[in-house]
Amino acid sequence: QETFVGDQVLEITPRNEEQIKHLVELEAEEHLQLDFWKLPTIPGETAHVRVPFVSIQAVKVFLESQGIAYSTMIEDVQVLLDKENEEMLLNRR
Amino acid sequence: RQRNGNFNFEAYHTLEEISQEMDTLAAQYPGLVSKVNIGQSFEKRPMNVLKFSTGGDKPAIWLDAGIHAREWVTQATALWTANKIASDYGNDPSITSILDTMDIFLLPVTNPDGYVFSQTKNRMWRKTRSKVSGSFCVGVDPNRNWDAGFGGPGASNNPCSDSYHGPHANSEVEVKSIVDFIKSHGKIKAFITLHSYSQLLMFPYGYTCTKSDNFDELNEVAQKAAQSLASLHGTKYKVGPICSVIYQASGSTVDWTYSQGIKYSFTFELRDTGRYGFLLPASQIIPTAQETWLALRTIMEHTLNHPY
Repeated sequence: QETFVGDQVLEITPRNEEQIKHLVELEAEEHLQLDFWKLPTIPGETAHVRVPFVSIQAVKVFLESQGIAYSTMIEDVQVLLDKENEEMLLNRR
Repeated sequence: RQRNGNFNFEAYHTLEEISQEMDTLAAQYPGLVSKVNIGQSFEKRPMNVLKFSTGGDKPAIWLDAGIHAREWVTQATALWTANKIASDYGNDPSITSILDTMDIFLLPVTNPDGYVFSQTKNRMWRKTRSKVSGSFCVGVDPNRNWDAGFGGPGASNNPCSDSYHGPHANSEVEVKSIVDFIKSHGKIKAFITLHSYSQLLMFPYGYTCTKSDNFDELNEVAQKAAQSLASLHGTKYKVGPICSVIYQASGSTVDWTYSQGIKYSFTFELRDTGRYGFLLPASQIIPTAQETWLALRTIMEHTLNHPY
């Protein structure tokens, strides 16, 4: 079972087409292993991306350097998954 | 085994438990509910549809969930909805009149291989589990694999991408099984597919941003459905054609069903009212299912009252 300890989901709000283009380029950086839960589409609409723990620093530095607004939607993905697992086991018992 | 009638909808379930609940439902309502096999997945898991029918060869409504494996709340909502349809028949005038005139087909797990993989190996898995020749990557995005603008913008030709459209339209046996069923049935009048998340109610087109011929009617029905949904827990939905509400996406389900003449083709993106994305806490399954039901019923009533 793959784990996601320390992975975060960022809520990113690109202001304009240029910032959306930067996000699309970021998605193409395969080594970052970004998992877009909600793709950037329209300026002002939020995009959601799961960022593996090892890439968080690089991604946040990139967003800040480009002046792209973001917030942390999920602090640690694995915490939610553990809770989900717990509930499934509880239910099965 | 789960004893009759106390299936815990407040929790997520394995594929086996879902399958057992489908059997239980068919056993509880023998005159109304039956299980129909429409094929099998790449890893040979059965694709079983629940058929709600009062007999005869009627026009029908199709509802499916879980095409993107990791969106568990859609499978859970579909199962709750199955129970609601069965228990409301004969009690709720609206559902009774719908089922006296039309059949309902409901496929709770459209992507069984992906669902099992998301429960056993990788919770983030979204695609099918088919092997792509010439690539070490696995799986195709089944919502880009339909023969509607296939391979166009909004889908990737990279097998490692989460929106990989596949080697050709209907390459995924899960998609092909539904295509064959829809074509052989021939009288499907509404097609509704449940995704999550973002609270969107969308209709064709996705592969192009031109307006469909039935734009006005579909928009009106979708607005009404979204208002019904919001009336219960205040969950706000955005309504419109796929292309303008989110993005241009080629090869999507409802573009194909609409191209087959199924006018009432809708895609739901269910709730995330708490910023959990598709990792919605299990405690929100029932509220999500209850509000979605009001929208589904609105669409089914419109379909019943506007035969074509």
